[in-house]
Amino acid sequence: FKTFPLSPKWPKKDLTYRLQNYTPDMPRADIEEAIRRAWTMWSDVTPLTFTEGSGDSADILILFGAGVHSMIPFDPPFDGPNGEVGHAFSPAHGGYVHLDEDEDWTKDAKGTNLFHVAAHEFGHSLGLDHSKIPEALMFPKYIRSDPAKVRLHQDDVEGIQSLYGPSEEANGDGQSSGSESPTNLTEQVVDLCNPHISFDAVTSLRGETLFFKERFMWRKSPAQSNIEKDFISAFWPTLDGGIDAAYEVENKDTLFIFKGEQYWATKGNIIQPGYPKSIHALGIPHIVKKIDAAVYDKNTKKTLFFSSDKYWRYDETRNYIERRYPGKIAADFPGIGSTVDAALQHNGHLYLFSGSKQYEFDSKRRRVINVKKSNSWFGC
Amino acid sequence: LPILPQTEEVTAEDMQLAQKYLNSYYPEQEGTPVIRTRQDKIDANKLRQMQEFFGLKVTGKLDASTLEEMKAPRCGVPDIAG
Repeated sequence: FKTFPLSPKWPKKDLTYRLQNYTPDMPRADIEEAIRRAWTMWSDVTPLTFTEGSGDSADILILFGAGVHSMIPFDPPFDGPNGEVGHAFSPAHGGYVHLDEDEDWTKDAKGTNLFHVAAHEFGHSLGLDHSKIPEALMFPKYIRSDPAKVRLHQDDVEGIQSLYGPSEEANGDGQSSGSESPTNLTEQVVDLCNPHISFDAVTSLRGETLFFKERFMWRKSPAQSNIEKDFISAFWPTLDGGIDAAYEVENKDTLFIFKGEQYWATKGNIIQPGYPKSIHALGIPHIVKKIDAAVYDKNTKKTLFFSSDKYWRYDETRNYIERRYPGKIAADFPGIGSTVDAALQHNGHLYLFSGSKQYEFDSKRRRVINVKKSNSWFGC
Repeated sequence: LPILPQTEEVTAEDMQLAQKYLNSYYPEQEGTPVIRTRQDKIDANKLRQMQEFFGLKVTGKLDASTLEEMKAPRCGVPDIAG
C-alpha cells in the first residue's frame, strides 16, 4: 500500500459526508445505500465513523459531474463514458470525491458499480494512494465484479490502519463485530510466531507452501525469505476461510481444497468448473462430515485423507478409496497421537501437524523421525 | 506471413491515448528534469513505470497488453505522485 506524500490524514475520527447531488442513473435510496456501504468498508477496520451531514459543514463532499465539473484548483475534467470513472482528493486537499456522471452508474455489475468505485475513492479521501496489488481495492483499475464480493484486501487494511490504527473493537475483547468484512477482529491478531499456533491446512502449490488458518493464508516461497500473508478470499473469493484440508496433485497442476462436506479443484486461483463436489463422491462414508487433513504422496500417487481418528487412502490414478480403509491413525502412524490437523509432503518427507506440533514421519519405517513446532517453517 | 512487430501496429489514436494516459497518471515528479518528447513518441521511462505498476512485461514499448490496460476503466488519481 502507499499513502500520499507526507501521509496526510484526517485529524479526527468522526467524519461527516454529504452528497452534493445525485446521479439520475439510480434511485436515490440505492445511491445512499451504496455510499453508506462504501463507508462501512473503511469504518469496519478503523476507529473512524462516517455520518451523513448536511449543509456545507460536512467533511467530505461527494459530487457527480461530467467534463469540467468543479471550481476546485487542479481538478482535472472527466473524459466522458469509460476511461476515468472517478477521482478523489487526499485529506490534505479536502477529501472531495468526484464521480463521472457520464458513466452508467448501477447497483449491480452491469455498468459501473457505484458502491465499488465509491469505496475506492473513499480510500483516497482518507489518505490512501494507489496500490500495485491487483486484488486490492486501491488498485487503480476498475475491475467489474460482483459487488457482493467486493472486499478490502489485506493490503488495504494495513494501509488504512497505518494511518488511523485498527478498529477500537479489535483492541477490546476481540469479539467479532459480526461484519462480513475480512477484518474479523479475532482473526486479525493471529500471530504466526505464537508457539501454540496450529494450522487448519497446509499444502504445496506450484513450488510454494501454503499454510491456512481461519480466513488467512501464509505463502512461503523458496525464492523469497519473507512470508506473505493474504486473505484466502483474495485468491478464492467463494471460499473465504475455514478451510479444513488441502492437497496438491502437481502433475495435474491442481489443488484440492476441502471445507465441510464439499471440496473444490482449483488451478492456481481458478476454481474448476463442476465444483464444489461432495467429499462422499470420493468414497468417504456419509458419516464423515469433514476432512481434517489431506496429503498427496507423489511416490505412491495416493492421497491420504484424515478425519477424526481415522484415515483413508485414495488412488488418484484409478479414483477410488482403497478397500482396506479406513485405518486407525494411532495404529498406522504411531507416535503422532490420534488426530491430524494438516498434512504436507515436502522434499519427499511426510509432515503431519497436530495442534502446535508437527511430526516428520518416515512412511517406510512407519515411525516419527522428528518433532518440531508447527510454525518452525517461519524462522520464528 | 511474418508477424509485424507490435509497435508498428500502434495507430495514431492509440499513440495519443497513451500519451494522455501517461501525462495524466504518471506526471513528471518534482525535481525530475523535463525532457520534451516528440508528439509521435512515447516517454519510455514513464511507460516502464506504468508497465511495472500494472505488473506487465516491462518493455518501455507500447505493446498490445499495455494498450489494453490503458483502455480499461480506472480511477483518475495518478499512480505516482506528481
